[in-house]
This record gives sequence, C-alpha cells and structure tokens, in this order.
Amino acid sequence: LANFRHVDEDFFDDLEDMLIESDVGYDMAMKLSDELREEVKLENAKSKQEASNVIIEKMVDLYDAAGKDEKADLNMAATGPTVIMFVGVNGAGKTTTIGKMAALFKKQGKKVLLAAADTFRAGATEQLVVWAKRDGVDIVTGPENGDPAAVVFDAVQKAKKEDYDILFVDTAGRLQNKVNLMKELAKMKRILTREIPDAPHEVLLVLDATTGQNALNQAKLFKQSTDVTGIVLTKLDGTARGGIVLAIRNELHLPVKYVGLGEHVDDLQKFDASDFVYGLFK
Amino acid sequence: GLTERLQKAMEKLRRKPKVTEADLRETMREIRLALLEADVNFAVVKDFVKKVREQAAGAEVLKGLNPAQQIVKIVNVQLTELMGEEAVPLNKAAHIPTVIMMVGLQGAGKTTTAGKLALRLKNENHARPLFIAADVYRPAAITQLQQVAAQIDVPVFEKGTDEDPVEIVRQGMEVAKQNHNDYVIIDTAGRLQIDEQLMDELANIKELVHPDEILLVIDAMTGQNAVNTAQGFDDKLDITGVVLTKLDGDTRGGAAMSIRAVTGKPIKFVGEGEKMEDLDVFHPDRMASRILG
Ligand SMILES: Nc1nc2c(ncn2[C@@H]2O[C@H](COP(=O)(O)OP(=O)(O)OP(=O)(O)O)[C@@H](O)[C@H]2O)c(=O)[nH]1
Ligand SMILES: Nc1nc2c(ncn2[C@@H]2O[C@H](COP(=O)(O)OP(=O)(O)OP(=O)(O)O)[C@@H](O)[C@H]2O)c(=O)[nH]1
Ligand SMILES: [Mg+2]
Ligand SMILES: [Mg+2]
Repeated sequence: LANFRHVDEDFFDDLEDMLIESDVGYDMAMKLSDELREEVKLENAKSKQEASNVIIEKMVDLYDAAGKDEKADLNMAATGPTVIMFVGVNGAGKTTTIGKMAALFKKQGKKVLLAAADTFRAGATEQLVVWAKRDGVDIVTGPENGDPAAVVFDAVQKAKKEDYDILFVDTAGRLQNKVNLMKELAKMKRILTREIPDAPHEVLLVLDATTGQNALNQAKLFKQSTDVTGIVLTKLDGTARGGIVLAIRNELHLPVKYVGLGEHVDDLQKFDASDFVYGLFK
Repeated sequence: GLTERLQKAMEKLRRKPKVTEADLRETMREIRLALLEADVNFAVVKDFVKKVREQAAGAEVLKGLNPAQQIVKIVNVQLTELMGEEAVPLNKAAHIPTVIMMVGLQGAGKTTTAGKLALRLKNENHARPLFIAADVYRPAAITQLQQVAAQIDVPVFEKGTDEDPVEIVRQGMEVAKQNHNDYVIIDTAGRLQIDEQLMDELANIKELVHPDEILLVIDAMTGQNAVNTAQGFDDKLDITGVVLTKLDGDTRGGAAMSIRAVTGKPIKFVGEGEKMEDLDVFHPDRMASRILG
C-alpha cells in the first residue's frame, strides 16, 4: 500500500501535467484528476500500468457520459439530399476535410455535390475545384467576391433538382468574434433551411488540434450562430493532442465525429474515444 | 484576467498584518492559473512563476508593503522583458536581394503574411520584391499566391507543381538576380515539425540560398503545442524571427510567451486580419497585457 501511495502523488501530478500539456485545460485537468484518483482507489490499481488502464477506461466513460445522446455518426436526411455545412476559423482544415469526405461518400456510391461558398479568400474556389476533380464529384461555384449566400442557394437548387444524395457546403474561415461574419454564416444556414426544411442536417465545426483554450469560445460562438452539431478535429497527425474537445464535450455536449490525420484524401477517420484518450497520454 | 485574480487574492492579503509563505504560494497559484488559461506552456509557466516568486520573496512583499501592487508590477515587468523588443526590423542583406523564407505548420498564415510583408516593403522601402512559389503540395497554393500578388502588384516566380521546391527556389533566385529584385520572399508549404523529409526540404532550401530571414509563422490561438513547433523549426533551421497571426481574434495568445521562452528569437510582426494591410510590428507591452488579461 505504501508503494501505491508513491504512485499516487507523483503519478497524479504527472497525470495533471500531461493533461494540461494536451490542452485539456487546467479546470478540466483538475476535475479529471480528482475523478481518476477516486477510480484508481476503487479499482485498487497497484501498478502504474494498472492505474493507467483504469484511467483510460474511466476517461472514455466520462467522455461518453458527457454526451446527451447526440448521434456519433453523421445525421442523414430521411429523403432527398443530406446537407452538411462546414464552419470554423481560418486555416482549420475545412476545405481539405470536405475533399476527404466527398471521396468517402463517393466510394459508398453516393452522388456528391460540393458548394464552394468561400467567395472571399484568394484561391479558395480553385482549391475546392481541385478536390472536386480529384474526387470525381460535381461542384457549384460563384464569382470571386460574389455573395456566398448565392452559391449556397444555387447549390441547394441543383442538389434537389438533380437528385444528389449529399451536399457539402464549404464556407470561408472566420474568427468567432467577428460579429458581421458570424451573421453572414447564420444567413447562409437560414437559406439552407428555407430550401430544405431539415437542412443543414449536420453543421460541422472544423477545429485544429493545435488550438488552445480559445477553442472553447470558438465552439460556443459558432454553436450560437449556426447550431453546430459536431466537430471534426484536424491535424491530429501532428504533436498536438486536441484535449480541448473534452471541455467542449462537457460544456456544449458536442461530439467529435471525425478526425483529420493528414493532408491526403484517405487521412480521415471516424472518431474513436479510446484512441483519442490513449493519444492524450502519448 | 490576472489583475482581477490577483486583486481578489490580494484582498485577503491586504487585511493581514504581514504576508506569509502560504499567502505567497496562493498568489503564485493565481498567476499560474491565469497564464495556463492564456495558453502559456505549462513548463514555461513553472519557470516564470519560479522567477516571479524569487523576486517577490526578495522584495519588500513579505514585509507587507502593498503586496498586491508590487506583485502585479513584478509580473508585468518580467513578462514584458520576456516578450522581447518592440518592432525589431527585418534583417537586410549587404547585397541584393534580401531573402525572406516563410515557414510553419499548415494553415498558420504563411501565404497571407508573405503578401502583407511584400506590401509593407513596397510601401516603406520602395522595394521591388519577388515571390517564389515553393508550395507544390497544397491544391491551388500557387493560384492563391498569384492572386495575393496580383492584389499588391508583385511578381511571382512559379514552376507549377511538378518541380522540386529546392529547384524552384534555385531558378527563382536566378530570375531575381536578372531583374535586380531587392527582396525575395519564399512561400513554402505548411508542414509538421516532425516530418523529417519535409523539414529536410526546408534545410536544403536554406543551404541553397542562405536566407537573411527565416520567419516562423505561428497562429496566435496555438495552445501547449507551440513549444514543440517552435523548438522543432528552430532546432532544424535556426529561425531569425516569428510572426504571430490571427491576433484580431479573441485568443489571449500565450503561445507568444512560450515561443519566446523556448527559442529566444524575436517576434517581429503580428497579423491582425485577412487583408494585405493587416500587419503590424510587434509591441511587447501590448502582448504582455493581452496575455495577462
Ligand atoms: N497535417 C495535416 N494538415 C491538414 C489537415 N487538414 C488540413 N490540413 C492542412 O491545413 C491547411 C489548411 O487547410 P484548409 O483546408 O485550406 O483549411 P480551411 O479551414 O479551409 O482554411 P480557410 O478556408 O482559409 O479558412 C492545408 O495546408 C491543409 O493541407 C490534417 O488533418 N493534417
Ligand atoms: N483573421 C485573420 N486571418 C488570417 C490572418 N493571417 C492569415 N489568415 C487567414 O488564415 C487562413 C490561412 O492562411 P494561409 O496564408 O493560407 O496559411 P498558410 O500558412 O499559407 O497555409 P498552408 O500553406 O496550407 O500551410 C486564410 O483564411 C487566411 O486568410 C490574420 O492575421 N487574421
Ligand atoms: Mg477553406
Ligand atoms: Mg500557404
């Protein structure tokens, strides 16, 4: 038991440091450390290895418990085209994620349409056009600096008229504190809903795994203006761990649905809580 | 932010006849929390708080001479010093062209910042810069740079995406020589600091052209990982400066402190928007108060 006590104090200090280092955040790290301390005691884990296993299991349980029954999978339309809107701050990986997802659904035999509704950034439309060509899917574009809402409208019309199974809407990156840009996003969402009552069936917040505590405010404000339904956590192939999604899960009940693991078309995987938790400790 | 946190912690201290070790510990804890909240790396926070504590203990704090104000002042002074100097200029070559190389993780803002720097050089130095499009990987990266360049009327040397980036840079430098461009700005592809092959590519470009400036472009909202990124790029390339982007957001920007602490390299510029005009020189005092909140 004396041995366990030693694993206990240093072990839990190291654990807290590791969690903080993974961008879990101080409050969440302390909360987890307290819960895990209890769990390790309950399970009577005596070695570091046993304690680690208990901790990983418990954290996966906590992640699941922080949910409110949201779909872990993408929400698909009962009939007609499924519309998925991608939002997030500049450079997070929205356009690339659409490129990956389009290929994924095309492989499943779905008829996929892309909407290049970033009409603002240099080379944005061209970037998505390259992906469309690579994936062999169709794309709706608009004039440079044109109204992004018009591209959204045109794309939805085409999706309905030509029986597409799925429509991915790419939007321009924007920082959550830019009120007028957030309003623009809300307007684009309203157009989707007006044209297809249940649309968008999914609003995915694309979040860069290197982001720190600011990600929580990102999630809050994007959820406020577009009712985000899930997260895609990108760049997990790097050294960042994306721990902030635990706080986002805890406070906003948003599930991570997919993770980005690189820049190529196949570098997208469904989120797995155990893999993720395990990654926090690597 | 820190000031409010410390005021609260200090309220209790003020009513006491003198500040005890426990009070000091509590104050240091508040400082630690404020910095972690601001995304400063936890190891950097530990070192920083240790230094502050030494100063606070050494000062008259323990004798109860308005401890709150003293400690806040110590923190502010320490942090502003750590942040480095204001408006450190770009290095300039003895003979034209001055070569600037943009490096960093994917999506940090390299291509956009390259444009901003070129515009600044044109406006302030009447420069005639040339871009070299060395990102052959990202879809339409060259198109993006060309559109940025068109906005500010700057030429781009590109060789499409089938050529090796080192070779593109070599040929671009020839063109710069012929056209007597006084500045060359090399836009490189985003990459992970753990990608050995791609980091070697950057080292090869460096070896070929000996840049006067290697700027690490970092997103201001980066969390704890900032130290890994900064260390990785600095160890491999011996960077000469840092540009912190997207400071027009509401992030506290603690990554700035982490990067300074770990590399000692100057933060030269900050990006404050998506337009070509949205670049400012670095102000350490503003950054310090932003981090402290
Ligand atoms: N390593 C890695 N890079 C990624 C991943 N996802 C995207 N990227 C890269 O991140 C950079 C930015 O990706 P984009 O898709 O342009 O990001 P975005 O959110 O559309 O950017 P804006 O439209 O400018 O806001 C590109 O270099 C991508 O290749 C990922 O999962 N891993
Ligand atoms: N709000 C804001 N956006 C910025 C700033 N700097 C760059 N951006 C945006 O961030 C996104 C990424 O910028 P890029 O210049 O493409 O980044 P990059 O580092 O070249 O990306 P890769 O080449 O894919 O690695 C774009 O949407 C830019 O408009 C800034 O200071 N503020
Ligand atoms: Mg994009
Ligand atoms: Mg770029």
